Amino acid sequence: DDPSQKKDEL
Amino acid sequence: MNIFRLTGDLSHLAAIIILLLKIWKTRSCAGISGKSQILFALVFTSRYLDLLTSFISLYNTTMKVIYIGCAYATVYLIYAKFKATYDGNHDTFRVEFLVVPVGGLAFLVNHDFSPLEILWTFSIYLESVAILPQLFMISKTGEAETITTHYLFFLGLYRALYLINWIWRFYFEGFFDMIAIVAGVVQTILYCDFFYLYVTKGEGRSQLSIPT
Repeated sequence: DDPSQKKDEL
Repeated sequence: MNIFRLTGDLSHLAAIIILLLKIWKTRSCAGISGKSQILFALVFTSRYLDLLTSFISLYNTTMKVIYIGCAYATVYLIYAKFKATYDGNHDTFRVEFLVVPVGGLAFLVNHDFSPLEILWTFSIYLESVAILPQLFMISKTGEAETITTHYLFFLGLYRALYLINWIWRFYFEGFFDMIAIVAGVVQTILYCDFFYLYVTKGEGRSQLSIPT
C-alpha cells in the first residue's frame, strides 16, 4: 500500500 | 487519472457550487442541513491536512483548496449571513452519534497508526455518513426543493463515479484501498433511495420527498 498514491485522490 | 475519477471530482465540485449558488442567489438556506455542511467542512479539513506536508500536483492542491474554501463559505452562509433562514428546528439529527463512532473506528481500523493517517481515515468514514442529517431533514419535512435534489444527485454521483474509478485502478494499476472502497460503497448505498426518487419523480416536479 503506497500512501502517496492514495493521497492523489480527493 | 482516469475519466471516472475526473468526472467524479467535477461532479463533486458541481454539487458544492450548486449549493453555494442556491443559498447565495435565494438569500436563503431553507431546507439545507447546516449539520451536514459542518460535517463536510470537518471531512475536508481532516483529510486535506496533507496540503501542509506534501505537494502532489497543481490540480490536487487547487481542488483541495476550493473544496475546503467552499465548505467553510457554505457553513458561514448558513450559520452567519443567512442565519435567519436556517431551519434549525428541522435539523435535529444527533451528529455525535456519527462523529463519535466514526472517530473510534478510525482509531481501530486504519492503514497506519499516525495522526495524519488516522485523521485521513476519520474523514473517509465521516464523509460516508455526513449526508445523513440532510436526508433526515428531508424525510422529516417531507420535501426538498428541486435545486437541493440536484445538489444531492451530484454529491451521490461523485462517489458512485469514484467506485468505478477504483475498479478501473484495480484492473489497470493494481491499486486498491480497502478503507476508501468500503466507505465509498456505504456512502453510495445511502444515496440509492434518493437516486431512485430523483430519476422516477425528479423531472418536472418541483418537490421531492424521501419516505421515513
